[in-house]
Amino acid sequence: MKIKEIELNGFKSFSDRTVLSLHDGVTVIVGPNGCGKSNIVDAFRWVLGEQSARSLRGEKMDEVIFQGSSSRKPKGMAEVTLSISLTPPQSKDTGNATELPKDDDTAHDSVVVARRLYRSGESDYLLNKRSCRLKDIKDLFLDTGLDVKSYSILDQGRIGEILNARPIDRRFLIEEVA
Amino acid sequence: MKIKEIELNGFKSFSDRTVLSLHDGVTVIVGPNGCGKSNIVDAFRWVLGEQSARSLRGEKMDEVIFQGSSSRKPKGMAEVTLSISLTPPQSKDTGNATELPKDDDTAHDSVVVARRLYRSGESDYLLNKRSCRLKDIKDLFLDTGLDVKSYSILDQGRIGEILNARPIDRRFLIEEVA
Amino acid sequence: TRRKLREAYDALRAKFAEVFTTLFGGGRADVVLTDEENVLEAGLDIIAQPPGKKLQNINLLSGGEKALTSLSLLFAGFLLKPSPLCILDEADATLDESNTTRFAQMIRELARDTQFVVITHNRTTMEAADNLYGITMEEPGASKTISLQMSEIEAIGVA
Amino acid sequence: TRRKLREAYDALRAKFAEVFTTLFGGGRADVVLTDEENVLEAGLDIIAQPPGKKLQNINLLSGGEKALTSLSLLFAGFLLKPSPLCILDEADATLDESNTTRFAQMIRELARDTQFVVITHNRTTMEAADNLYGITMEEPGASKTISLQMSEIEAIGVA
Ligand SMILES: Nc1ncnc2c1ncn2[C@@H]1O[C@H](COP(=O)(O)OP(=O)(O)OP(=O)(O)O)[C@@H](O)[C@H]1O
Ligand SMILES: Nc1ncnc2c1ncn2[C@@H]1O[C@H](COP(=O)(O)OP(=O)(O)OP(=O)(O)O)[C@@H](O)[C@H]1O
Ligand SMILES: [Mg+2]
Ligand SMILES: [Mg+2]
Repeated sequence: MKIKEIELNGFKSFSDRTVLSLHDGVTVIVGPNGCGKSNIVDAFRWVLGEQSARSLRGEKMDEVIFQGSSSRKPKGMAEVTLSISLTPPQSKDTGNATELPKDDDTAHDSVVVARRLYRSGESDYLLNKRSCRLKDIKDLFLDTGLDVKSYSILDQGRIGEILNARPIDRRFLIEEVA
Repeated sequence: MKIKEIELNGFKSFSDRTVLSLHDGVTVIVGPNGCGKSNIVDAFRWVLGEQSARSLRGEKMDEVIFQGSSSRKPKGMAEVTLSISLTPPQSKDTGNATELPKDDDTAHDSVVVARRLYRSGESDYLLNKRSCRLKDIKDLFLDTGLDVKSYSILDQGRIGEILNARPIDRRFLIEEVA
Repeated sequence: TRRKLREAYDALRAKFAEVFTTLFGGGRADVVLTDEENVLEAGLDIIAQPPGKKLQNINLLSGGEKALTSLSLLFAGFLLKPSPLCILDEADATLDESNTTRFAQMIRELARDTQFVVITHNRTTMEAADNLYGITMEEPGASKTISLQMSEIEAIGVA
Repeated sequence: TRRKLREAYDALRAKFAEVFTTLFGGGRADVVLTDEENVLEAGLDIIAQPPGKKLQNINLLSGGEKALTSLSLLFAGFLLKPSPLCILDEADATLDESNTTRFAQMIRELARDTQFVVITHNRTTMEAADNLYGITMEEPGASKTISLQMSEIEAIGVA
């Protein structure tokens, strides 16, 4: 499976709708301090189902909603959308593949996952634009191998963690490979 | 007071005697990964009286003695020497200045502090080449203001500590300024 | 299961040793169970010896050596069980020129089977990009994304 | 004594606000007792708002913004009570070009009354040097020091 693009809208410093298309190979993101690069990493974690505000540098989850700046008013909702194309080998591997809601204008080998959070605290998960539960999203990711493994996302400044960890806390390395 | 030079001999990766002269202003140290730059910082901490092996990235203090490499045999002793020149204003401030051992070939406004550690575990402190106690060295530094304040030495990777610290652990900032 | 873990452990040891030597241009490393008999519960110790140096406590390594050792371990896991996506946020921050070059080379190899998203301030890493995006904040506090060519990176205030 | 601490606190607040604005080229910051009445025992909260942004929890700041905020606080303490010596080990590792330039400028100013020893991989910081030393390991595992000119830094394998 491949990620086609990620879209941020009202998520952290991305007040306006922003799309990043991901192609094959290496996508490099650059920019000055504080411009929003690590916020994009947070967006990936969040749309992939992250439940802990601390993992996104916050104390409360509503801190991911654009809170305003000297040039913008705050937003009422944060939304991140992930467009994924599923390649044929995937569907033959997963005989019990998640039954995706059929959507007339989307090919069945393409999936759009979205997560929303409103100021009210209400949150929404969508699969091909239909509301669903977090569980459905997580199952889809498990099937497609997109569940966040410990070594898939390396946060800024946390590269030394594995060396400083206690030996027992490094077990995930063999457990995830097994 | 000014530091004139620091000399490392058998300290960490500095197998052979090395002298760094410090002049006024900014001294910048560069080099590839693992070449020994942070070891120089450790040398300053050590000669200034650091007692904790952990603050020098070690588990035991004898790890500061050059342990050998593919091109060198291990050494039997680590030694760091700090040459300091005390400027006149200093002696009028400290009416009860540490009584320095007089040394014929050293001007009285110049001090040489050395610390040694042998494989046997024996350690030595010297003030103008005469053996003394750690206490004498620490008193001298207190008098000259060279005692290691929390903000005088910023170790690699530890810049974020003050922000991550608990509010109560940041009190040293006002206590050291007072 | 015990056997699966044992196989994973053996594979990880071999792959880690290989990746470490590639990234460091030499030296040797190993990852070892704290109790060889107990693959189900024992912890893992990391042994790392950069080229030309004597084997010592891993904490004595330099900042850059530690980063490269961590990356070797993570990439080893990655090679054994690829993920569709890998995101690295300034993983090269403490690496010098030659280590960054080897890091960038390894990313390009791993990127054949995986989509990599790499955040960096380092020019050598930028040059390894298939696609380059700049993030800007021309309007204070509001992030925007622009597609970039290597020749344009000066303009947006990076390395 | 209570009065000495109160004076130190007031001085630190003012100096931190000033240094922060200098290093960030704007914005505002403050350091605040968790209990205004209790200068003898209360902890210190750090408030930081980079230019153009809204005031938020300090943890939401970027890596570079956090580093610059920490440096502002340390330099503020330094300006109020100078030390003969200050050692910075790769304090600029996460800073971009323009922040590194302001950081280097501030170091040069502070260096009038203090001897600075700065370890870096960054060219801008190197250019702020009065004296430049290169550390090398031509013989594996054995460090040596050489005096350098800016023009020679390529040769020893740095940025
Ligand atoms: N909910 C929000 N609303 C508005 N701005 C936010 C929000 N959450 C975070 N920010 C801002 O985003 C900025 C941090 O962005 P980010 O961590 O992505 O920077 P970065 O590009 O990674 O920088 P660096 O190179 O320093 O690591 C902070 O200044 C923070 O104030
Ligand atoms: N007692 C010792 N004997 C020999 N070598 C040692 C000793 N203690 C530490 N070393 C070596 O010194 C090296 C680390 O040096 P140091 O931390 O100064 O590097 P550095 O120049 O700061 O690098 P970086 O740019 O990556 O931070 C390690 O490779 C370590 O093995
Ligand atoms: Mg960042
Ligand atoms: Mg170092």
